[in-house]
Amino acid sequence: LDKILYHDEL
Amino acid sequence: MNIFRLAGDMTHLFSVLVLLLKIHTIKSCAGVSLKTQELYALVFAARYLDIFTNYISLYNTVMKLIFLGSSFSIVWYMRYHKIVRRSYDKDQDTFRHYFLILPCLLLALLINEKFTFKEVMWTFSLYLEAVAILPQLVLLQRTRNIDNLTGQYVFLLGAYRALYILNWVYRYFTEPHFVHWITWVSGLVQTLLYADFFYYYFQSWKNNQKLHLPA
Repeated sequence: LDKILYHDEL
Repeated sequence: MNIFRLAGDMTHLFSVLVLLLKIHTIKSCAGVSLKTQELYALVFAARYLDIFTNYISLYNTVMKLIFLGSSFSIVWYMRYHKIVRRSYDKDQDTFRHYFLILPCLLLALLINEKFTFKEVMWTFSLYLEAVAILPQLVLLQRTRNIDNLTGQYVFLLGAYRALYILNWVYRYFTEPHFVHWITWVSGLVQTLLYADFFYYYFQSWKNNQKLHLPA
């Protein structure tokens, strides 16, 4: 899973 | 989403509301740094490039829209509103904020997780957010009488950063492979910049005196 690009924070 | 993250976001939201309240109802932006506000507008514009392409949740999208809308409207008020702009301390707000943008951009080009346009802009926004409060802190130091709303605005911003660190600690222990060095280091730097302010904020609160930062 590409964790890096999963920007779930503001 | 954990409680620290939610509390952090809410504190961030309150800080913006406090500032908008001051500007909109009192029609004053005295003690507020336009330089810092312009940097925040740039931070959000660079970070939320994925707002319409990368859907995470309704909460996420709405908050992004609020931060984008509020930051640009604050800049608009301070620059163009015929009453508000008169209260802007232009002569005191002299920090060369352009000198922060270029180093942050260069650093983002050099140190990033992935060399793509969106990822570099995201990283740039993290570095820039870390230092965006500096013009505001310098202006506070020069302001003789810091009014309550401005003091609370900066306090809430600092609290938001501190809560985000607790959020990362929580996520580190509860989520697998949750390691984001760039986010953490820039976030830590950002929070440390508030340490001095926090010290004097609590001193004034404890002694029931008006907030005043020594030069």
